[in-house]
Parts: sequence; C-alpha cells; structure tokens
Amino acid sequence: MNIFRFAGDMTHLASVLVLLLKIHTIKSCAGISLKTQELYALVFATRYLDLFTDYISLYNTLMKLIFLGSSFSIVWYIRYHKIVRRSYDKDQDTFRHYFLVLPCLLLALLINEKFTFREVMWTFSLYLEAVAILPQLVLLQRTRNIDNLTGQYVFLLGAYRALYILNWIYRYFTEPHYVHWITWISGLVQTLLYADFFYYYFQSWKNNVKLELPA
Amino acid sequence: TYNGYHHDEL
Repeated sequence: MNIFRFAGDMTHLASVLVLLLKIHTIKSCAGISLKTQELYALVFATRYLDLFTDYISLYNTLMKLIFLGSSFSIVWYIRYHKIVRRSYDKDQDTFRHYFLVLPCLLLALLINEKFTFREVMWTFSLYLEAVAILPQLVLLQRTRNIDNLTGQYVFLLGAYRALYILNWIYRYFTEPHYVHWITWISGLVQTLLYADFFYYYFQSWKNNVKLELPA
Repeated sequence: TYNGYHHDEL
C-alpha cells in the first residue's frame, strides 16, 4: 500500500459517500445517471469475485464490501425508493449503456492476462469501469444546472483513478516485475474521459461560477 | 500470490 493508492481509495470512498449523502438526505437523484450507477454495480460485482475466496487484508475486504454495498443500494434507491425515483430523469438518461457491456466483454475475452473465468471477469470490470462514466457525462451536458453534490461526486470519481495512476507509477519503480499494461491503459483512458469535465470544474471553481458543461 | 490470482488493488 502506498500513499497514492490510499488517497485514491479514500477519494473513491468519498465519491460514494457524497452520492449516498445526496440521495439519502435530500432524497433526490437529480442529475445522477442510473445507467452509470448500474454499470458501476456490475464493475464491482465482476471485480470482487475473489471476495470470499482470497483474503488479502481486512482493509481490502472491508472496502470491497463498502463499494459493493453502496453501489447496489444506490441503484436500488434510484430504481425503487418511492421518493428518490421521482427525481430520476429517465428521459434525459438515455445513453444505451448495454452497448458498452458487450464490447468490454468481447475485449476482455480477447485481451487479458490469463484466460481464466476470474481473470476475464476482472479484465472486463476494468474495461467497463473505464467507460462507465459516459452516461453520467452525457447526462451532465444535458442537465443545465449541475448541483454541487453531483459535480463533487463526478470530480471525486475521476480524481480517484488519477491518483491510482500515480500509484501504478510508484509501484512500477518500487516493485520489480510490477507490470500491468491492461490496468494502466484502461485506467488512463478512464481518466482522460474526465479531462474536459475537470477543465470546466476547475474553471467554475476558479471563477466561482456555477458548473456548466457546453452542450 | 493467491492461486495465480494476483490482484491486490480495489
């Protein structure tokens, strides 16, 4: 464990907590893409298959349970909670996210570190996470006024993977044989997808104006 | 490693 990865995990945790805070306290999911939440639930479900078979550390197991529990409960809230579901804008959240799942699965079957079920599922979860934010970014461009919590949620979600990139650089230089091209490239693609959001988020913070993405 | 499975990151 290194400071970059720990900071990345904490940032990821913060993004999940911000989203749960928004949904649980103000009972609203305005501006939140259900499709991105469903993709993330699938990412964690396919990435943490080793939850009960491989014990790495208490921290690792605890965080996996938190990410699994929060992602599925957020999907439940937006889909079934009688108040929250009313604020879900399904007419705007129209990204065909199923079109993301199949290509990621096919790619994982083709390009992986080892052709075993768990390794292919793990690779699939990496590719899927790289594109999981797309429905949310599309929804943000359609939603004129982005509320602070939603903006913070997306910012933290993008920042966590950027910190992971620093973690991979650190591990590459400190651990012999630590080479994971698949992880690195999908993590880089994921972070680059946030590039324009980060730009507008920083601009809105610097000029102290409401966050707005150009249509 | 854990029976060949070596992913220790979240």
